[in-house]
Amino acid sequence: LHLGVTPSVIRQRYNLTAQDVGSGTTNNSQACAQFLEQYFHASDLAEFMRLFGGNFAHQESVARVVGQQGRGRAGIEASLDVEYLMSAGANISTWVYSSPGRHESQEPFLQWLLLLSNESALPHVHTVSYGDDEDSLSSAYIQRVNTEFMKAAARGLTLLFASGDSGAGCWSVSRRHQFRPSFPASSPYVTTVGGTSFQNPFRVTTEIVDYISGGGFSNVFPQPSYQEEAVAQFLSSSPHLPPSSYFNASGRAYPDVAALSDGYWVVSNSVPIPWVSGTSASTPVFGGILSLINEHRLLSGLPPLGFLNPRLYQQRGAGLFDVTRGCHESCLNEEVQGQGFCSGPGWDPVTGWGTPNFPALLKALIKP
Amino acid sequence: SYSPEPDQQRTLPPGWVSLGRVDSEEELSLTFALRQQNVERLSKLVQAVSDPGSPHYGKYLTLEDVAELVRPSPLTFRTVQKWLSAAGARNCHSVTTQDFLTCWLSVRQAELLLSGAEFHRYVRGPAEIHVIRSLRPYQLPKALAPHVDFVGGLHRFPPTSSLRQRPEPQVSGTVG
Repeated sequence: LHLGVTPSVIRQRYNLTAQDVGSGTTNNSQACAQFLEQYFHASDLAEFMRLFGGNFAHQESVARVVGQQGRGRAGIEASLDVEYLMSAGANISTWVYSSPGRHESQEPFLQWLLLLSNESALPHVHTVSYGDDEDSLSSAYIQRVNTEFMKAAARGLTLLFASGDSGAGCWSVSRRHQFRPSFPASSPYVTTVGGTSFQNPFRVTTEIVDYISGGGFSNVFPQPSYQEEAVAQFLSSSPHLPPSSYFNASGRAYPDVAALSDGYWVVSNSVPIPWVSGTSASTPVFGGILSLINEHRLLSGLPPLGFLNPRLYQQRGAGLFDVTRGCHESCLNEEVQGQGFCSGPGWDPVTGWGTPNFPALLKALIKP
Repeated sequence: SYSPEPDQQRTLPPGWVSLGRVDSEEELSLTFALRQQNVERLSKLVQAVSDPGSPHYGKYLTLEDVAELVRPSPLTFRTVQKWLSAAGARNCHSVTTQDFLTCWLSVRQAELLLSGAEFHRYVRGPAEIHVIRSLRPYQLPKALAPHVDFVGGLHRFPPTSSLRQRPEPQVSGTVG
């Protein structure tokens, strides 16, 4: 029994033992970035670990904070990102990027991209909670940002983006409803993380879809070859497909993976806060687990995982718990009645290939 | 002239309130995304280092390698720098890959440089987050079309959090 998601619940569900922590002997590192102009307080992390970090080795503080900190109130998102990245990827050097203090005329997310292009030594894994509706951004901007993700992938950085919290999304195009994809979740050069819930919210049990989990098909980026087979499999076998006019079946489909996104405990401004939900919770959890796998790879003299998707789809989601129950939300109308896509066996546009089963995922990704 | 971002949404996002036009002598920091080279080759390199079946799998580039590949052409550099310095831009900073340039200009200079733009100050929510943005489209001289992808700091507002605190789940017949 449990009363909400804490590090122990995460580590139990994803089969992380007390030994599954960073060794402290490698140059392994991870980072989380949020652009909500929120502050992160080191005292919150210390309090969080005092409350919830008792049964695994962990670091008490972050290695580096990029962006001014400390003066304003802490934000829940900034607190949650760090606390769960450092609980799943425990005892691994962690950076926090939050952009308070930038000039009023600057764009926080763009400033983060400039940082990526200006620092040679960066953490291997970056978890990012940021998304905009694809249709609200200019194609010049979207294409350029996509190239920035290519630059990061070429350098072996793993970029994980939250898939969004509006399910398939919904908007009206020439008076017809359509699903509304989100960017950067729809970029073919990042790994996108969806969200799940426990079937019984008070037990560590099977995971089902969290109805908010962002997912769908890009209207900007064509489907990358690495996922064509998996997507075709889904489209030919799902018994609950929405009308084809709602989505672009030839677009980049997302998310790629998922993790719990429902009912988290967070400490912010020294106050423990329950039942916090969103894919910006599942993203640092998945990122921390990839950092642990990088730890084993580095200890074996192997390079870090880098851009994960080609390998993830080639291995057909080996090492992940397949989530096959539940659907996410979408347009509230007669035609789809609020239901977007539904999960199913294998890959699906709600939870991707599924959620991490650490020992099995390590076995699948430790090979050269 | 031409508009680099005709399809960028320019409506005021919910929660933001205009505080009016910014004084023309105030300073702005704007980011210019310069046109890169060899993007196609970069895409192929990403596939090579990310595909487990490739002999180059895991053989990643350094930042300097990436810079070597995508850095803008000398013509792009010269054209953009001449254009910016003629407009009075100063304290320009580049990045290792040289494909972004961040410069300081007064509002007056920026509105002359990016014709059509009109800078206003906006504020959001209890945290009193302030931004300066233009909801009007900007245009660049046609000669810049091959050299500038877009200008950052005009239209896009900081995102809002989508985290939510849900009510405690009620599961009948279990934990009291």
